[in-house]
Amino acid sequence: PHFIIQVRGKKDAICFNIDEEPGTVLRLIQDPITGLTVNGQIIGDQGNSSNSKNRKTYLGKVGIVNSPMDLRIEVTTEKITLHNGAAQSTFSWLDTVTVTSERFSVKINREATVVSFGKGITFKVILHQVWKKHHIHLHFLGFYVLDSDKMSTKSHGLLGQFFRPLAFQVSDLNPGNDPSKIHATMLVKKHRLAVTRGYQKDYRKDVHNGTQVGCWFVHNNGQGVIDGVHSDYIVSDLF
Amino acid sequence: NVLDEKADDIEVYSTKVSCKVTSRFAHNVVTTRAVNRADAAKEVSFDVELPKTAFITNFTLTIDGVTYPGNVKEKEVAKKQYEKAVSQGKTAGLVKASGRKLEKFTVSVNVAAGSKVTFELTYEELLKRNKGKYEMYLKVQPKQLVKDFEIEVDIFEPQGISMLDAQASFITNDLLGSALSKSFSGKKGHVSFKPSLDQQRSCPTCGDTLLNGDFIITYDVNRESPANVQIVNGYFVHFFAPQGLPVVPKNVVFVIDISGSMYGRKIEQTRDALLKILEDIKEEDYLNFILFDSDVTTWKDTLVQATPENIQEAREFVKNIRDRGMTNINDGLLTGISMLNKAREEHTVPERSTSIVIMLTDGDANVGESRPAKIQENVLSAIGGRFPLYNLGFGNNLNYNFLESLALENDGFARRIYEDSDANLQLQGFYEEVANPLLTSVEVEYPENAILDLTRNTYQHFYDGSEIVVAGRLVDEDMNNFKADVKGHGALTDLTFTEEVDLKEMEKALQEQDYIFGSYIERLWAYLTIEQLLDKRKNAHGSEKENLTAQALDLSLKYHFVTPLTSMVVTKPEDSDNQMAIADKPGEASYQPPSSPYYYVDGD
Repeated sequence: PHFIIQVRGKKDAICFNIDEEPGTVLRLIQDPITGLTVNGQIIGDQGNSSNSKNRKTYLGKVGIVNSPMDLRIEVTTEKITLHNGAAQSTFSWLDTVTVTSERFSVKINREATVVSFGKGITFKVILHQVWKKHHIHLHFLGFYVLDSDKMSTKSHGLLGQFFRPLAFQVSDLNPGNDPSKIHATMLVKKHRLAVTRGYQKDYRKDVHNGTQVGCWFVHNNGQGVIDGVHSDYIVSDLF
Repeated sequence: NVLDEKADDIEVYSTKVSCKVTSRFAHNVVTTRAVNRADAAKEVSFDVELPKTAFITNFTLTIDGVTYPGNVKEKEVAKKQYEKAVSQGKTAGLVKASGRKLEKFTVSVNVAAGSKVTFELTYEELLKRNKGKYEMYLKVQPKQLVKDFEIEVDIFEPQGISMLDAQASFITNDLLGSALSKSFSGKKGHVSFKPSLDQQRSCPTCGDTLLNGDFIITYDVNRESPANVQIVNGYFVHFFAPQGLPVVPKNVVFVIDISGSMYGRKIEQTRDALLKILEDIKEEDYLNFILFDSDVTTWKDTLVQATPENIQEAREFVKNIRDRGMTNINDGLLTGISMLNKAREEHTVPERSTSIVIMLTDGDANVGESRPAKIQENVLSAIGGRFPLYNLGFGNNLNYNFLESLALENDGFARRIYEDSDANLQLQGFYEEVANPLLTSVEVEYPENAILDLTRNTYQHFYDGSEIVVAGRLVDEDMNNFKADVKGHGALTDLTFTEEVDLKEMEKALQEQDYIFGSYIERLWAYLTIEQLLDKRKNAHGSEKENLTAQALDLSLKYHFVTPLTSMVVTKPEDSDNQMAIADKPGEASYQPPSSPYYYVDGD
């Protein structure tokens, strides 16, 4: 799956891919202040399973945990399950339903599930559907943090670590052979990284077509821009 | 069933039961053809047992190719015509209650020597979902072997069929089993039962039939989405049955009649049922038992949680329930209600829980406040619309109308418990129906000014395995979109389910089902509206009652339904004998004998 980071305080974005085996669970957010944790499990295309280089991977499951509320929300491409203490509620992506309690709300429709906690912390999980009988591609999920400034700056995880300002500079812009892919050098976290200008799609507002977002692509699983290496973010379970 | 006194003279050569179900609405036609082989006129009687919840919509008699159609008339008008015919010694038909679920339609007609007669009875009903399935019940009881006997059931469900089964209580061997076929795929289901003459024989050389018993079809639909809205010709129906929600904890008070009349089997069966129910109570539930005879005794002073220790103690209490004294319904109920109210006020039960009163009684109040109207007033005021009351009437010696009124005006319903070997299972079965509330205070909302003539759209509870059905009429038939919201309180959260329908797309999708019957939603709406008006009427007085009666009567006549307010009359005007048949709907009402004697049987 690819990650797009709209850097706080800058009108620019960084993006990177994480290439891991299907089934791997990645820690996306861990916020010790709010008690929120978000993990995502990777799925892969059905085709070319022997050739991992050509295989595309996506988010197939998202697990959202709110420890103080004893609430776990599991979103898969099939269903949305709320574990509220011992009680469990299951909804389908065909449902249009709003679940509200004093402390959280979950809005589900055929395109997205929006989970909101307290004072404006909102996550949006988008269902990307492919043709039902497609022999290779699978339905997959997109995960977005809306109003990330409501999350604490103590957050960690592949997304969470970017909830605080990040200083970076880009220099040595080199058009290369393909004018749409400018190569450059990024100075970030005391690393000099070779980056490429690219475009990714943000589906928050337009679930079907998305909106083009220009970003600096960091190679090698985001190495250098993320704290540590990507394997540091692999966890054993969705919850 | 068709027979005469000497069965050999009347040959029943064909009996066909054709059922077409579209979106739970069943349209059934029972056709029997017979010929009089005697050399003199014979009286032939035709009887069909149909569900109590069904409305007869047509009955025709065809003799030697001439058809006499039925006309639905206001009951009083039909009665006068009927009395006149009977006073002249003419034959007549009638409907009476038969057993737990059925009522019997019977009609007799004189058939000339060598003549053929065809009876065709049509009835309709809305199949209700109970414990996760719809059930269609047919009684099969031909009086002789029938050359051409068949039951054909076609089911069309736009949501798709998830399971379909057909069981016949009389199928005892593989041979007869081969006469039964059942299949379903996508939106369509089919059941066929066509036993040959040999398959109908009770033994290879016997001349009598083994077809005698219940034929039950059960099915359910796919629930990919919690709701389904269908709109045809400006009428809509909205089915709502969410799944996958946690059960709302219950605070349940059992108000049990232990008066002397419960002596013997009744009290034993009550104890058995309560012991079984105790096994099913969940630990998060709260409960208590209120026993009433001349006085009231309670198991505990307050509601207690269904912990394993309390359940064990409750079992001991139930085992020691003994009959005694008279029947003080008023104090029994008020004690239970007050206990529930107090528990809520003092926050001794969970905030997100729901309360239920279940009363079991076998008789009328005869001590303390025994005036039914006053008891109703007291109970209504004590409950104040906060929770439902369910009444279980045990046996026949009771004022069931009172129990029904009492339950209906407190958002519950009444159920008869038949005094039989399975009474304990009936009690337990009832409890299972209400044991799992998934939502409380359910309200179905539609855009203002967009709909008319809505059926009931608020419910105290939605129980797992059931279904809420709301129907109505669109103000503007040409509208493009239709939106409905269902709001309810769940075990831990509030939920709002939204259903949006693109009318153009729906029109296209529903075109394929026109082969069944296109006006089914309008008839379903009429059926549901009449049923609810009749229920409301039970507790209405004065001008309100007159108004409800007038509305129900108007719809019954317009849609040709035989309801408790109408009768269907079939006459042979050109026949010198001026024979006449009548189809009626018995209610639970106490029967008033008519001033002039005629042969009419009614009531339960």
